[in-house]
Parts: sequence; C-alpha cells; structure tokens
Amino acid sequence: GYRRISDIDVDMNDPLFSKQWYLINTGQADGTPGLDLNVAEAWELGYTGKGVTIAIMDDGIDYLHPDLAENYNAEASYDFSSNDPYPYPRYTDDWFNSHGTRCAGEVSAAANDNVCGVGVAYSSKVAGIRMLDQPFMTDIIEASSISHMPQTIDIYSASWGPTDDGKTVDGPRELTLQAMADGVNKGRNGKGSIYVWASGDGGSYDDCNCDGYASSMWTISINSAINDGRTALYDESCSSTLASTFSNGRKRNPEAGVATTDLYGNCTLRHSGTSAAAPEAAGVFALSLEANPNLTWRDMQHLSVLTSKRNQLHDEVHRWRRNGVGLEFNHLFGYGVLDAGAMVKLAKDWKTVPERFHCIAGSIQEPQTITSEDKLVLTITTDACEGKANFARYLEHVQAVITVNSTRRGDLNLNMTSPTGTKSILLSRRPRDDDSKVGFDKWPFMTTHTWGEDPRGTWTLEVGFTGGTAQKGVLKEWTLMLHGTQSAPYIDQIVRDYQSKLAMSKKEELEEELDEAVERSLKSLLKEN
Amino acid sequence: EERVYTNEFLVQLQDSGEAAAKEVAAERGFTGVRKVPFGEGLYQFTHSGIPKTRQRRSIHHKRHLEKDPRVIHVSQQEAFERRKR
Repeated sequence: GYRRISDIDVDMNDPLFSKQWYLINTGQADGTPGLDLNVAEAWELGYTGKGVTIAIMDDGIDYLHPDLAENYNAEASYDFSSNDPYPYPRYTDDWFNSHGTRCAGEVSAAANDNVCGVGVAYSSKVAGIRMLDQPFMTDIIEASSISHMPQTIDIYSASWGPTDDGKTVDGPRELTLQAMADGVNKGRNGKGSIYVWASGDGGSYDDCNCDGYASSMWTISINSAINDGRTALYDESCSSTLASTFSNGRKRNPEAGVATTDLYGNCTLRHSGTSAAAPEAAGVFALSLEANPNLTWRDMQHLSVLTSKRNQLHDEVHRWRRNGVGLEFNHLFGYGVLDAGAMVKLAKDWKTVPERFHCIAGSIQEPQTITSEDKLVLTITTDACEGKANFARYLEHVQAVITVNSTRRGDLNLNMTSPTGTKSILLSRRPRDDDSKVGFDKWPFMTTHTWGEDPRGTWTLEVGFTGGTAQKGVLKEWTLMLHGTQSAPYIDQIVRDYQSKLAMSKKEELEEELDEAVERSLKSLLKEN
Repeated sequence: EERVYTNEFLVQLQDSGEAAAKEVAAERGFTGVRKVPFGEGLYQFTHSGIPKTRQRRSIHHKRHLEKDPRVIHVSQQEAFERRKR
C-alpha cells in the first residue's frame, strides 16, 4: 500500500528540507525509503496545523529565530520558576539550553522561507513554557506548566522526565497529577489537553514503565526509531508506549540525525536523543486536530493505535505480536510509527469514542513470597464489572497496581497475560537498580497492548527474578484496573479503507456484538420455556 | 535519596481571592505570592528568610501558616531532579 517516492511532489526551498528524512524518507544517509511520518499526504490534503497551538515544555524557545518567530505564540508562553512572560533560553557557553528551540523546530518551523527546515505542522503555533533551566524542579513549577492556558494550548510536548539512569522510579507528584487530571477533563473546553511524552533515553538498562509521566494513561508516550527502522541505542522499552516517531541514535553519519532549528538563528543536523520523538508526534497530532478540532484526548490515542504502522520498524530484542483483536504491537515501538496521512483522513470522519468506564477487576492483598528458584504466578478472574454501571467491555488502558519489595529491585521481572492470551512485559530487568528498601509502592504498571480486547476472564501475573545471583522478595498487593468503553468504539465509525486496522476492528466488533445478541436472545427464550 | 526542601510552600486558602492571599502572606512573614493556575484557592508562598534549598524541613514556618484560620492546607515544596532527554 506504499506510494512511490516519486509520487510525492512536495517541494520546499528550505535548505534542510531534503535532509529531514523523518518527513520524507527517500533513503538519505542509508535510510529506508518510505519509512517516515507520511506528512506529505496530510499536507497534500491541506492539513498543516492551522489553528492549533503546541506548547514545548522545556528550556524556552528562541522566539527571535527567523524560522520560528512567525509561528511563536507569545501570549501562551511563560516561565513559572522565575515569573517571566518572555521566556527566552538562558545563554550558556555550551548552548545547553538549545533543547526547546530544537524541539520547536520539529513541530512548527515555517515552510518555504529559505531558513533551516520545515516543521511537521508548519502552520501551527508554538508556545515556549520554560521550566527546565532552573537548578531544581518543584511540584508547583511542574503543575503550573502542565496546566498553563489549557483553553489556548492544545498539545503539551515534553521531552524530559526523571533521570534515565536505570535505577530511578519516579513520576508526577500530587499537584502535577491533579493538574494532568484537570487537563484531560477540562482542557480544550472539555475535550481534554493532549500530553505527548518522549519515553526515555535510558537504553536497554531502563524501563519506561518506571517513569510515571511516560507510563501515565493521560500522556501519549512516544518512542523513536532511526532512519532505517532499527531502534536507537538509547531507546527504552515498556508496555505503556503507544507509538513511535524518529530520532538519530545509532549512526555516525551526521545526515542520519534530526535536522531542525537551533539557538540564535542557527540550524542543526544533530538534534540527538529521544527528545525529538515527542515534538514530531505533537506535530502529527496537530495535523489531526486541524482535520477534526473536536477530537478528545482519548480519540487521539484511538487514532494513534488504529493508524500507526509497523512499516519497516525492526526490533532485535522484542518480536512484533498481535493482541486479542488482531492489533499488531511491539514492546518498544508500541503500535508502530505514526502515519500522518492516515491519521488526518481517519480524524476527518471520526465520531468521538463512547464514554470511558473504570473497573477494579480484582485485587490480591495477601503477601506472597518471591524466590529465584521459580516464578510466582497469580491469577484474577473477572467479569470486568459486567452488569454494573461501570462495566468496561472494550479495553483502552490496563493498570496493574503493584506493591512489591525485594533484595534487588533491578532483578525483578513482571509479566501480565490477558484472558485472550496477550502477554505484556510490565517490568524488564534493570541491571543497575540495586534498591532493596523502597521497592514499588502501589506503582501503576500500565499496558496499552490489550487495546480493544474483552477483559472478561482470567488475568495472570508472573513475578520472578532474572540475573545471576539469588534474590528474595515479597509481593504485597496486585490490583487490576481496567479502563475502557462499554459500547463498541468503532462500530459507528466510517470505514473508507477496507485494508485498515479500523476495518478489521469494526468487523471484529460487529461479529462479537452479534454473537452476544444471539446469546442473550437464546437465554431469554430458554428462560421463557 | 536525601530529600531536599525549598523555601516555597503550596498554600490552599478559604478565600481564593488574590488580596486575601497577599494579606495572609504578609501577616505570616512570606514575601512572594503567586496563584497556581488551576484548582481553587491554591497559592505559592515564598519565604525569603529560608534558604532556597536545604535538607531540613521548615516545620516552624509550616505550622505558623497552618495556625491561620484562613488557611486550609500547607505543604512545603520539595526539590527534585528532572532531565532533558
């Protein structure tokens, strides 16, 4: 179903445009042609991000940069740590505070102005919320930034988080959690603020489920691939990642880096690290919001699941698998690389998904011993609150709220299998994590892998140790939280592409709804007789 | 890890007006007052007599605020680390 590169007649005079392989990959720097965000199709349909504002929560934006000034939204920019309404990046000799300007370029750099490159959503507005250049962070600074002007800012992009050292377990504090909840419930006049998070730079030593921001249900966690579809060396993997975009990450070839704007009117080819993943995704979401401004924060996640593509992404460690409703996912890339063309086309006709319900499916509170000899296997059988008002029939997110302590936290391994057999790695080994005191205290391990599945049945949690030396532990709590819709989310959607995941999911829903209707009528007949 | 505390306090007031917040802050010896952009009656008070960061909590200043009948809740802000990716 891929279009020929020559079909794409996007021509921009921006000098770096031909090097922005993540926009249009024609094989630059040994890349794989066609492995990009497919923005050309969205642009050709007329969607460039008009009317959408993205906030880059970072170290400020060079709002004097000729490629950014036109799209800069000064009114929505601020710095809460020093109360500065004009948050320009603070100067350092090593240009340490270039991060926000580089991210801004990936989203909103102007097109056809003969400067640097082109943003994914080059007609969008970009605001700078400076919050990363003070000596320390506080809950108030974070919460204030994340809840800044939620009726003006549509998308918040974050390329930061707790330290990715492979031994940290941290996330949003109380006020920031409240701000995020406020954002998804009241932001954008009730449609919900869109939070986009770069999943982490910790490489194979870390697990992004230990980052409470990235693994939150309210953020869309984005990982990154390099220009030939392989993983970046710094990529972390986890079950809460929803989709992927691109960054540099493995090759010395400078042109395999991410081209974007840099401080003081400069351009760069070397925006490195997974931080580029979030603004690229924010740009794709901005195109979708232009196509359909009524999309809610949940609609955006559904669209990401349904339109992301495996394309030619390759993960040497984790196989691509299909969940219980046939959706293909990977433990690192999530549901695949974002496809802007497919997303705007689906967004245009999208009917907002039904109400969301929350069900506490079950809980095991008795302490269970864990040893190195064999795995601890626990099960919870649930009817997903069927028959009650909060019945969650079609899954979105699933959380395993777990309290566990052990002699070495890094050697712990958690896997959870759904009733339809979908296995999620909730926690991988983190060899550097030698904690033996704190453990995990009611930590919400989240998985997106069971999206769309019927949660009724038996869920299995396997807890074990991996690593050379013998360890011991105690699991004190496992509570299974199901989040999803009661009615089929795709049954009323318009299908235009019969090869699409939406077509497959809708067919699956129709069949299941029919089966259940037949079953119900048989039961009532038997009862009558 | 050692906890680090700042000279900033999250204060929830009965009366969510800015004037009331400034009045409480001035009376209790706090210099900086800023409204938190969401929630009801949430303010950030800053005390210039406390070090910006230290490993000891300022229990005295917290209790001093909590005694005020116009105050619902007080929590001293911790400092923690966030890294660019």
